[in-house]
Amino acid sequence: MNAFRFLGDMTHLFSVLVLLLKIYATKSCSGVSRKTQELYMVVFVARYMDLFTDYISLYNSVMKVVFITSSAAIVWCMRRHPQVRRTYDRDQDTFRHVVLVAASFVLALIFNERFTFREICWAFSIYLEAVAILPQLVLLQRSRNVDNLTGQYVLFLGAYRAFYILNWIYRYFTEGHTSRWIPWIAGLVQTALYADFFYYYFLSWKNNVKLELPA
Amino acid sequence: ATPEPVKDEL
Repeated sequence: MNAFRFLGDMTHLFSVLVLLLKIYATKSCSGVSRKTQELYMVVFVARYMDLFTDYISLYNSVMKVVFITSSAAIVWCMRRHPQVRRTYDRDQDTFRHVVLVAASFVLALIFNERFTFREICWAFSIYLEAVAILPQLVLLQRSRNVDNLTGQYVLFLGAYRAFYILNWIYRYFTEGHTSRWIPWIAGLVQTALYADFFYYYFLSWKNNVKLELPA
Repeated sequence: ATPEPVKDEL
């Protein structure tokens, strides 16, 4: 465990807590893409299958349970909670996220570390996580006014994978040159997708105006 | 066979 990875995990955890806070405190999920939340739930389930088979550390197991349950809780809220579900921008959240699932799965069948069920699920979760934010970014461009908590949620979500890239650089130089090109490439794509969001978030912060993504 | 590197990251 190194500082970059710990910072990354904490930033990721914080992003989920910010979203849970927004939904719980405002009883609203306006501006939040349910499709992105569903994709994240699939990512965590596909990646953390080893939760019951391989014990790595208490920290690792606890965090896996937290991520799976929190993503499931957010999806449940957006689908079933009587007050929250009414605030879902159904007609704005129109990204065809099934395409992302299919493309990631095909990619995982072709590019994986080993052609085993576990490894294909792991590669699938890595590829899907890289593009899971797309429905949310499209929704932000559509819904002109982005409320602060949703903006902060996306910001922390983007920052977490950037910390992981630093973690991979650190591990590359300290633990030997393990070939981990799958998370490397997917992580770079994932962070690049946030680039324009980071730019407009920084502008809105600098000019002290509401965050608005150009259509 | 080379032991599979344990996936210790989240």
